[in-house]
Amino acid sequence: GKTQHPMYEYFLKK
Amino acid sequence: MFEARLIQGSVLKKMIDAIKDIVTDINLDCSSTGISVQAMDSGHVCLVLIELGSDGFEPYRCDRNITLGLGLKALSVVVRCANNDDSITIKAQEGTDNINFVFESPNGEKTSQFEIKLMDIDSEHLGIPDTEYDSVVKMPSHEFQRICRDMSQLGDSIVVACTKDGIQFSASGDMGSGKINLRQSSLVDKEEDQINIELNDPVHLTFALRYLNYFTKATPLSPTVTLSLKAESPLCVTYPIGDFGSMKFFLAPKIDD
Repeated sequence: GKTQHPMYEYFLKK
Repeated sequence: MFEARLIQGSVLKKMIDAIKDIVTDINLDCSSTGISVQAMDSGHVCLVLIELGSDGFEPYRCDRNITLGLGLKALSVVVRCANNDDSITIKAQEGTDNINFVFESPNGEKTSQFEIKLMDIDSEHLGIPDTEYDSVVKMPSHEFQRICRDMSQLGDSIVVACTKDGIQFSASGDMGSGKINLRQSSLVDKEEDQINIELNDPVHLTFALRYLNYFTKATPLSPTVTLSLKAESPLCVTYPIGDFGSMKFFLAPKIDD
């Protein structure tokens, strides 16, 4: 199956 | 003092309609260059970014950078009281905990004033890197909306594949499967009906249709939408707002366990 990863894993917290 | 008047108030109504199913509260970050909003859904799966340049407002005044926290429910209730051809002025004084909205009819005969309490919203800002996308596809926004709606009848996920032959959307589920192919248009009367595909590298990604269907609520904002795709990176769905701003939605791809 496929899972959805949260945005945090792509865009860094400022 | 912050004051911004949007001549076409309906734009604000459309913006709120586009995001109210995804986020509950927003911070309006106001500076001398304009207004920006960054918000994520509660699951932190998708991110909304609104950017409005000060040149879209007349007048626009922002003496000092100010962050205005608003609940979308209240904002939605208030903005719905404006007529589509009203202008909308947003006003906030420094040091107060209210934001004011003034609606004016085009002939100036009717003015309405509303006030909403500001909220202290603790939001995390993410840095969105400049990205060189593998493929950038511009298409009519109603076409993208239709594809997402149709594909969600078949399954929860949509596979988006860009090759030199065009862009393919596909979905499958218990009932069966479907594929929709779009090719770059050659001769089209209206520019907004054009499908334009820029391809640097072929790309193949899977996304949750639930979110894409939320994003397409922004369709009334613009006749065109741009999909920017890159392998293993979030999809960026961009709706231009007039010639002074944009609403962008970012969605991380689904990846194999």
